[in-house]
Amino acid sequence: CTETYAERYYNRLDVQKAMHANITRIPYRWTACSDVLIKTWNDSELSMLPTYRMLIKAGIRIWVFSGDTDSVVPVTATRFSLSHLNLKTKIRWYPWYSAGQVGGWSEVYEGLTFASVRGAGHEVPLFQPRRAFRMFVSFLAGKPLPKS
Amino acid sequence: AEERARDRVTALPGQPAVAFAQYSGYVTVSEPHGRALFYWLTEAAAGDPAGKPLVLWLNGGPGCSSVAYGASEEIGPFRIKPNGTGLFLNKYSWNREANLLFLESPAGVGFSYSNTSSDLKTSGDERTAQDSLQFLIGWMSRFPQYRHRDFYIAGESYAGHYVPQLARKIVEYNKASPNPFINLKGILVGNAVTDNYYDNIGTVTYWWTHAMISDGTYRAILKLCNFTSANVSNACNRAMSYAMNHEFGDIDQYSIYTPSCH
Repeated sequence: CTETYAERYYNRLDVQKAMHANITRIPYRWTACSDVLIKTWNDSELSMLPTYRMLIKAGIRIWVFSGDTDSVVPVTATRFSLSHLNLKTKIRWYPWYSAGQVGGWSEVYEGLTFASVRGAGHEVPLFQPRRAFRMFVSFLAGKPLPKS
Repeated sequence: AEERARDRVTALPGQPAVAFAQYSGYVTVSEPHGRALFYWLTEAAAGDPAGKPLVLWLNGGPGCSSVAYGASEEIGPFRIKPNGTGLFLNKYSWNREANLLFLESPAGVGFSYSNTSSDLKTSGDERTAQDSLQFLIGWMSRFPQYRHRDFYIAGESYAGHYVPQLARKIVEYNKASPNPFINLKGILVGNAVTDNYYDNIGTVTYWWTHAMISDGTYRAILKLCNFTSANVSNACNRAMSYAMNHEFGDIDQYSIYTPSCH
């Protein structure tokens, strides 16, 4: 229920003042998600795979991760999509570790790293903050996730 | 410098004392339309922020707020106490290792606004990416210390579109610039909307392999839904709705093994 806390906190006038927010007095309450936008969204690309290929060519580091208890954009969806990039495998599928436990599984391809995060939902850092942070540190370092 | 000083956040109500600096405010992305995007920067908590990378975090939706999710319940330095009475520290905040920039995008999300109200009904991938690039250019002129800094873009869900699309705009912008200053090094996306067809097949497969739907419903969806098309047929809608309304039960679909929020 944490998003209800945000709805309360960011609608407080003292919070908006402290953040220099809502200076134009928007005619609606601050909310975590806008119904208007999601219902009237115009253009949406069918696939991001061509963009991934362009970014790989441009030498941009790409990491894609999945919390494996999410059923809205689940790990199987992401894996199925990524498999159609047909990338060459550099480091074969292995369990990665955080605090002595399997933090998830990972596979490193030419140009892209995939990692699952075990026991995490759609918002990975909310459900598995320590594993998410461990993954972030490896991403910034540009190093594969730890094997122990 | 004056704009930067004006954006400085001394402290948020109910916030524990912290040593890192915070800034928040608006960057205009379209003068004619009066469109401005709201940001919140929490600088790195450990070591010298000048030596740490800049990470821009985008949530998805489309239409959801990076302040509500990314900052307040995922990677930001603060968590919100129940009933919004104050803040407490997030032990695994990503600002231990980076300067975190949360952007509410596009206009209409959170505190971001447009003085042209029709803008809220004409948003889409293309303008969102263009506005976010415009935001970055304007923001980095206000915070020139972040020009040429190692820069990463991260996000989740529908930001599986926003993040690579903004990265693509930056790569193109840098190619066209005699002196590029946005030093994009990488992108990191989680539970990311990636490909309409493969995502949908993979999603229904997850529902079946995790015993959330029956064999019959699984077969019906695969038979009635043509995921190669952006338009969903009534028969497909009915099959999907049956699964969610009669077979899932009262679960949190975003985290199927934890209690749902009432």
